Amino acid sequence: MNFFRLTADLMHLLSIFVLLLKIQKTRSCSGISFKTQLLYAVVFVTRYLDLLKWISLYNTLMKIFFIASSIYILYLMKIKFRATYDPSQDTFRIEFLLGACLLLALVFNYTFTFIEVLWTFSIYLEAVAILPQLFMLSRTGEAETITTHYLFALGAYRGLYLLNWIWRFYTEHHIDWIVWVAGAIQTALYSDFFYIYYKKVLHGQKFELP
Amino acid sequence: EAAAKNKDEL
Repeated sequence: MNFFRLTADLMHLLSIFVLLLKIQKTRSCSGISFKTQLLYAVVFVTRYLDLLKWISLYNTLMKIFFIASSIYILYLMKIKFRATYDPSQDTFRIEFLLGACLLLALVFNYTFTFIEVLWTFSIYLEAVAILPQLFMLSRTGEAETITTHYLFALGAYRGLYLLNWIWRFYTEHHIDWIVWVAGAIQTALYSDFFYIYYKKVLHGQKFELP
Repeated sequence: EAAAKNKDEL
């Protein structure tokens, strides 16, 4: 564990709490892509098939939290606050993402086993899971400030993981190409968002696309 | 690959 990775994980936790706060406080999931949340649930379930394999208490608790919270968010969006979800805004075709990620995972993996291919699939899928949300944002052209805080925390988590990998490469010669390439792409997807977040939200303005 | 066996990251 190092500073970057711990901070990244805490940002990830924070992003989920901000999302839950947004839904509970406004009693609405408007502006949130159900498809992105669905993809995250798929990511966590397929990645943490090794849940029973002991690494540390921290590792196990975080895995349980990520799986449970992602499914809870699906429940909030699909059942509790269903009326506030507008599917006509959430039109990104996730079938292509799922198909492409599965294909890539079958071809580019470390070991061709069931668990390993699903783990690789989850890494690729996480890289692009935010696309339906960003697509929704670009369609509506604006977002509630709290939603942008959620996205910022999520993007910051990814950015900090890049720093963590650089740190780990120099301190422990840790190498993981699959995770690095996917993580770099994932972080790059946030660059436009970061720019507008910095220009607008941090200066007290509403998030609006130019 | 050592990386594939040591999945300590989340």
